[in-house]
Amino acid sequence: VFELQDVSKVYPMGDGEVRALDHVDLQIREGEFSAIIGPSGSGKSTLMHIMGFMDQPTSGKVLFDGEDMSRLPSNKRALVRNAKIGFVFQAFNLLPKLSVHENTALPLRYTKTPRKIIAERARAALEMVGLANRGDHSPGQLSGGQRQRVAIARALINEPRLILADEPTGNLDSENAALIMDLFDRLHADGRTLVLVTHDNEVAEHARRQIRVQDGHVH
Amino acid sequence: VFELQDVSKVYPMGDGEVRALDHVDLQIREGEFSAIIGPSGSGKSTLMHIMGFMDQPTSGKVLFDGEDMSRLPSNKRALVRNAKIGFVFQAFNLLPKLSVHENTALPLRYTKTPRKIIAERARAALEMVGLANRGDHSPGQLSGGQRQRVAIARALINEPRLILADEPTGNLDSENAALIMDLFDRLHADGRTLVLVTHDNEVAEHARRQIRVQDGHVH
Ligand SMILES: Nc1ncnc2c1ncn2[C@@H]1O[C@H](COP(=O)(O)OP(=O)(O)OP(=O)(O)O)[C@@H](O)[C@H]1O
Ligand SMILES: Nc1ncnc2c1ncn2[C@@H]1O[C@H](COP(=O)(O)OP(=O)(O)OP(=O)(O)O)[C@@H](O)[C@H]1O
Ligand SMILES: [Mg+2]
Ligand SMILES: [Mg+2]
Repeated sequence: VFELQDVSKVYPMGDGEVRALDHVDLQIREGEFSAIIGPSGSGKSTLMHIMGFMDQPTSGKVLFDGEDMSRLPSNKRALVRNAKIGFVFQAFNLLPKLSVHENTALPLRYTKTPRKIIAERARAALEMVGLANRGDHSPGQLSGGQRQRVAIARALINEPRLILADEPTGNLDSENAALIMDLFDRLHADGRTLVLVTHDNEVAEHARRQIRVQDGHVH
Repeated sequence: VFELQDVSKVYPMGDGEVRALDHVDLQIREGEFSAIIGPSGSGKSTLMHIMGFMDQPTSGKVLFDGEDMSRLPSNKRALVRNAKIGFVFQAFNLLPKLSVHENTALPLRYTKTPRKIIAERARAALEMVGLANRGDHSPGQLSGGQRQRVAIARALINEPRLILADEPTGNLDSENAALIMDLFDRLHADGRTLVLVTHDNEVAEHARRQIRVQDGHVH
């Protein structure tokens, strides 16, 4: 599904630089369930943003289903991403002015899916994460863990083949974390490809493969 | 230090209501180290916001050092809070347009402390959390865990008697979490009062007292 070839991401800092990723080679196969682990600031989120083509590498190539994504115009990249990838951001990125229901439905909003189907799917996704009765509230009226669960529901609404989730249980207690991991296990059993970032050892052990990141290097 | 007497917090929801806190009585003694634990959405952050008088209860009283805070005007409450309490928000609440250094120095900005001392204290606080070299960057240029550490540095800069921290290690790997817990242990040994919200069992065991919250009730 994914192949990163000699990818680096470098940011300017005063008179030096921050090498968030440093010559990374990585392949993710169809149907794989992997966990990315590593210290704070080591490059995990940067790696996920590049894999989901939310961010461009400073150098190197990103292949998705064999196609070099940097050759595509940015609107084509967004179409591929929206149709094939569900992304759960570390900071949730919910839109404060939309309701919980509208946030969840967002990935389907710009597709040809009929309104009635979108509403049903949004309700089902919120039910899956235990928040069926909060659709009319705004994200600002939810707790930290509830917002995280809305972000997960949104990422799953268009039934993506590939799910990239950045610390999906970081704000959850053990019961809700177990609920979300059961959900991910079912999606994996269904043949979808999952890549999670986590610093929770129990979550990392769920995955079949652990990818370690340290100072921008991947092992 | 703190006493909550029959405190409730209720939000409207459609034709019903959400009882975030339901007739809570709680005392926190000077020099105590307590952990608040409970499921997502159970009322932990609401409890912390009321304890730090960031939010007003729907009914009941909050006493701080024996004084009823609801009798004070809101600007007086803010002065007491700024001088005596260090607060680490679950969502960090860093100001995006200020630098990391300016964010850290913020609690001292409106006091009579000389500029030179403020700058030294901000550098020392960032050093304590392992981010000495990122003072010139903006919060948007940091990773999730790095932002959390800046929020901790900011909460400690005015050497508050009382520290309220909402999931302070939620975005940290085990090494950085241990660094922050060592810092909290030192502050506790120094005689300060600490109240942490956490769903990490190791962090909860650090505290001398566990306060359980479930559906707005405190046990
Ligand atoms: N402004 C609001 N309007 C309506 N409901 C609210 C509001 N703020 C909080 N709530 C509700 O109050 C309850 C308690 O929220 P709180 O943020 O205290 O939970 P929490 O225990 O901190 O959860 P988490 O572990 O997910 O952070 C939740 O059900 C939440 O949705
Ligand atoms: N826009 C930017 N400008 C400068 N440096 C950046 C920028 N974005 C990220 N970085 C730096 O790149 C490094 C990697 O960041 P990244 O967010 O990938 O870390 P992470 O492994 O996800 O950490 P965490 O576990 O704390 O979320 C960090 O040192 C971070 O400060
Ligand atoms: Mg990250
Ligand atoms: Mg909370």
